[in-house]
This record gives sequence, C-alpha cells and structure tokens, in this order.
Amino acid sequence: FPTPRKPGTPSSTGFENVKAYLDKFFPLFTKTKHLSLEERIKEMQRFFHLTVTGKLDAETEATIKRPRCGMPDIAE
Amino acid sequence: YATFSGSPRWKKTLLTYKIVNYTPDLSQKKVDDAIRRAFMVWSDVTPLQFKKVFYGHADIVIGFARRAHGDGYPFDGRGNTLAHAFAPGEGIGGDTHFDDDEIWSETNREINLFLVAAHEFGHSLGLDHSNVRGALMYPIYSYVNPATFKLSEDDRRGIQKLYGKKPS
Repeated sequence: FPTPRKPGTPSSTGFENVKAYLDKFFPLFTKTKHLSLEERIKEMQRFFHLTVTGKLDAETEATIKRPRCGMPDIAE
Repeated sequence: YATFSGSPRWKKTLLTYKIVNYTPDLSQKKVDDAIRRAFMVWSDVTPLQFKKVFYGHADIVIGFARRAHGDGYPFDGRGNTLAHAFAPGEGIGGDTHFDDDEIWSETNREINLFLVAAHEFGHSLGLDHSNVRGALMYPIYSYVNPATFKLSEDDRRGIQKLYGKKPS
C-alpha cells in the first residue's frame, strides 16, 4: 500500500516543478552548491516574503505557478 | 532594488531601440505605443533618452518569439515565463524578448504588454529583480492600470543609482 503522504511533502510532479523552478530562478553557485532542496525553498520563500517553511506548501506552489519574468531572482 | 553583478550600465544617455517583429495579438501601432511608453517610465526619472530606429544597429533589439529562439534561453509556452532581457552590453546586451505564446494586451485581460516591457527595459538598463512587492522590478507579473502607473520609490532609487536624476 502506498504510505500516506505527510502534509507539505511534495508529490513527485511538485518536486520536479519546484526543482526546475529553483534551478532556473535560484540557481546553485559555488557558495551555495551544497544547499538541500529545503534550504533552496527557504531561500525562495525569503525572497518572496512568504512564510519560510522550507516545504512546498500551497503558498509556495501558487507563487511558482504565477506568470513572471524569465530572469533569475538570485544571481551570483 | 538590485543591480546586476558588476553593475553594468550604458555609458551614454541616448539609446536606440529596434522592434524586429510584432505579436499578432495587437496592432503594430499598439505595440509601438506600449514600447514607447515603457521606455518613458525610465526616461522620466533619468537623463536617458530613447530613439526608435528601423534598420541598422540598435542598442536594444526587441522581438517576440516562441520556445527556443537562438539565445540559449527558450521560452516555455503559455504562462510562467513571459519575457526576458539582457543586461547592458554590446551584442545581445540590452535585448528584450517577449514570449509570443502569451496573449498580449493593452488592458487587464491576459498579459499587459506595457507593464512587462517596462519591467524588461529595467533589466536592459541594468536593474536586477527587486524583492519589494509592488516594485516594477519585482519578478512576478501583477496588473496595475497603465493609465495611472507610477514608478515605485524602490525602482526610482535603483535606476538613479545607475544613471542619476533627470536634469531639471
């Protein structure tokens, strides 16, 4: 049986979406290349002044889906 | 506000721009007008002036494109990424590309071209994204009435840091 998903745990599609979003707009650089996905989500949440949870919550997911400029938000 | 790494900026105040193609969503006149007004957002608060050219070299080359369009940064279909622009510099520097899978408008329906163009030209002039909600350089699209649009203090400080104030 599939185990019930914990609240805030991204589905595999959500995980791929958030990773693709972070890779594009919050790319990893020399200084940040060891950051976990949770830390990277936190970085994004801080930039957008969202509640910093490190999880792909509804607010974060909604932000990712909004139309936006194609330039990165955090650059080295 | 933020500027790009190394704070690249144009070393002249008269910049040329060229529109190499148009979206089918709006008449050419409406595109021209949206682009002209988007540049005015920045020329109103700095010594910068913008001149449209129709052939030959232009500092800022503007076009509409779908998916991969030759710059290594393909667009992604309708939604999400709307446009992108390059920081000041020779060649592709300053150039601005709009995703033509979006539906562009002059109103609050779909995506307002003037608002996105004004944001992208901020990049063309050297501004990076701001994390101030309500600033033009905030990366997420949000409609405001173009007729009453006012550049935020954050954007004004950023662009005047690069180019100074408009002479009185």
